[in-house]
Amino acid sequence: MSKSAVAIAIHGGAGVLTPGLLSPEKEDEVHQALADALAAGLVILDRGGSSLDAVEASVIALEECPWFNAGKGAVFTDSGHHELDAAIMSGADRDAGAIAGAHFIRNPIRGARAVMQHSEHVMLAGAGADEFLADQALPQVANDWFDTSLRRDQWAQNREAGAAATLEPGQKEMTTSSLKPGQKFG
Amino acid sequence: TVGAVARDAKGHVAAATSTGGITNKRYSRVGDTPLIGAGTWADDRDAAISATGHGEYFIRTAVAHDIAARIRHAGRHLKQACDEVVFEELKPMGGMGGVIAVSASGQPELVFNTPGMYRAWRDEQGRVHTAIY
Repeated sequence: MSKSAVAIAIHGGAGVLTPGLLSPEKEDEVHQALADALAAGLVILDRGGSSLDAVEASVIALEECPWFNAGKGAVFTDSGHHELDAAIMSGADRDAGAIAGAHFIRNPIRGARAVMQHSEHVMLAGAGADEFLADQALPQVANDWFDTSLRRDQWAQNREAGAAATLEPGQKEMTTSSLKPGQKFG
Repeated sequence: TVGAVARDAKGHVAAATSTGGITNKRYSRVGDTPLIGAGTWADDRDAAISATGHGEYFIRTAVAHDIAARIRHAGRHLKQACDEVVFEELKPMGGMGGVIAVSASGQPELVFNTPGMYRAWRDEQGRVHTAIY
């Protein structure tokens, strides 16, 4: 492939997605959201921009879309909040940035890039990540900004299931593999 | 979980991954997404990779770096490296999920061992594709 060839791929999550789980209309919405997110990165590459800017732009578009489990539309923790993780890495120099368990950064991938470009660390986590990101002049939101009714319903179903099914001693915590097909959505 | 991998006109690759984790998670559990080498990796010498799936297994397998290492140290092509890790390393241990990757030469690969993965890419002929199953 020639030196000037640009390429991009995106994902919105993998799991027990089976035909029929989504209505045709909802499938169309997902296809359109994927096409829009791909275009957000492609437009940067096609005008000669960097792969780092392209992947950040595509992931921001996916974070803003409530269909996907990242940013707006993120799943709920057991306590009914959102903890957001993200990472970004540049192949040119293997520079990298990551956040784990952040609560208020609207676009977690922007937070990961801020760690990469404005700190000497690779990963920041929890309250410390929140503190660092609050000083980075990036859009911040209340934690419930990430709520969606779809995820809240999933959260409630799991809590009921969890409450009903007492955990036998040694039984592993509820994990995605114990969720019914389709529940680990996106 | 969402992610993107890209190669630009200067030949540089990059990877980005973002997630809300797993539903009803406790104890501030962290999966593979923010762990460089597990859910996210980029190196111009081999490839950029972003992963999605049952994070604990992706961490134990160091999925993203394992794919890159097979290219650099074992001379694998990207598709072969992705297939080996997703189907021969992850699947036998119960690690369900997938990866997107782009090689240093700009070849995109999307490989998963689950019934579906939300995904989109532009092929070498410049056509855009979106898919779910």
